[in-house]
Amino acid sequence: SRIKPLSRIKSSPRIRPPSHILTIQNEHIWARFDSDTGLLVEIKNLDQDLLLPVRQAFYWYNASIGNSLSTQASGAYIFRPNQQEPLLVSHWAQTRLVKTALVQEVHQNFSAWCSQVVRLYPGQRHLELEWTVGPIPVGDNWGKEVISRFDTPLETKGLFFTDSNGREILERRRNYRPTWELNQTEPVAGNYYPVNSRIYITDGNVQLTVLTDRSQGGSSLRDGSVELMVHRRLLRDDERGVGEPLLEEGLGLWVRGRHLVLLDKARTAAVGHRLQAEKELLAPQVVLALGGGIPYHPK
Amino acid sequence: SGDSVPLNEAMAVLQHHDAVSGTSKQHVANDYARQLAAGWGPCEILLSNALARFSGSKEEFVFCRSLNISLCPLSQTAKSFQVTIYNPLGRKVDWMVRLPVSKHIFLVKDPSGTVVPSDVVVAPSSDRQELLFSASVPALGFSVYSVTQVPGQSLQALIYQPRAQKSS
Repeated sequence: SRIKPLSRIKSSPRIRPPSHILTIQNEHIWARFDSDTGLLVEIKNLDQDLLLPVRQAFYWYNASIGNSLSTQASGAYIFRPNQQEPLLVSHWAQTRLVKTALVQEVHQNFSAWCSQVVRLYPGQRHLELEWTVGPIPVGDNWGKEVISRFDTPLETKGLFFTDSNGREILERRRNYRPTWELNQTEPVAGNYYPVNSRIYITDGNVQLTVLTDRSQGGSSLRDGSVELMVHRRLLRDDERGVGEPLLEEGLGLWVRGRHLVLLDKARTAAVGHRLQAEKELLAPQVVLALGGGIPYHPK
Repeated sequence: SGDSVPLNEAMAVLQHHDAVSGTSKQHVANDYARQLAAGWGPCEILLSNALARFSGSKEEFVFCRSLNISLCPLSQTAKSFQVTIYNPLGRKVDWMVRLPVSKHIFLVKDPSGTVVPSDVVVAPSSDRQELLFSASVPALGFSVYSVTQVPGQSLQALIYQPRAQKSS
């Protein structure tokens, strides 16, 4: 369905479209999308009757080329946005809804270089977000560092959790280091950490976990918020030894990956994300054949 | 004969921090990808030999490396084919298989020959179809499902079949 850009709707509130609800669900999960913008706005764990407003969207940081504070540019070794606030890829998405007995999915098209499919299979206890980003346009001479960000009302008191190689979970505290007195000079990059398989936030009762299908940079830059960096395309070398910017030749790469979102009670969340992360890491392999081969054992 | 050494060696080279974190020059990153791809080939032969031995029949096994962008020449053209799903986990899993297919209806049977529910959906931002069916795969084991095109039935017919007009 083609949804009018938010700006036009705001300018004439009287003609807001009928607020038909856009949802997908299975036995365990229910997800709602804003009928004006097509963005994910709510997730419900039906088993535990847990409802959490979760707004997910794609943003991009404008890569620094050095400024008055420091000549350091963003590059292969260094992530350094030129401002704290990222820019929205799009306020709204063109959506298409697919519902069959075996899958319910919402296809979201944010721009020519950013789309996503939010998917639920029967029996699945997580929401699958298959994102496709790229080729990142750099015609405006701005390097871009693209993130997927989840915003919730959870009061997380500056804390978030990231894993180390899928085993140990480490507690992270914004603008803080446990082993030395941190003088935070990079409010964004200084709070980014490696995420090998998962990142989560909790208010002690409810936990929102995002599983990744590859290592990414991630953080929680404000309470209730989680972000993961999915793709980068930069125009300057960061003077740390590579001697060239992180800039693929030609049109540039497009990347497809998946984020699995789990909403749980904090005390039962671990069993959910640990078992699912194992299934993700050791996913089945598919091999095809035309069939009708000759027997392997002569007899 | 198959061989996993080239892939092992490629993975060994890729322990370098440049490969892990992407801090190499572009041509080096391209070479890392080349080494990995070169290692896949002989490994796929090794896997095929193992599958032939365990499944008891010598097949021309095909590995579709671009399933994540709905590309697989075999499943998109063959009228019937087998799908072997290997589960490396130490516990049984149910897994939704998604395969790009031609515009037809398909019948999917499980290893015991029982027909399992399947669907054909349009892949995102393209007009490609994907066949979906849920596979149950044993721990550290594999299951072989067979897929057959239903003759005469095309996807269009199913989707645009005129609904019987309700009697007024």
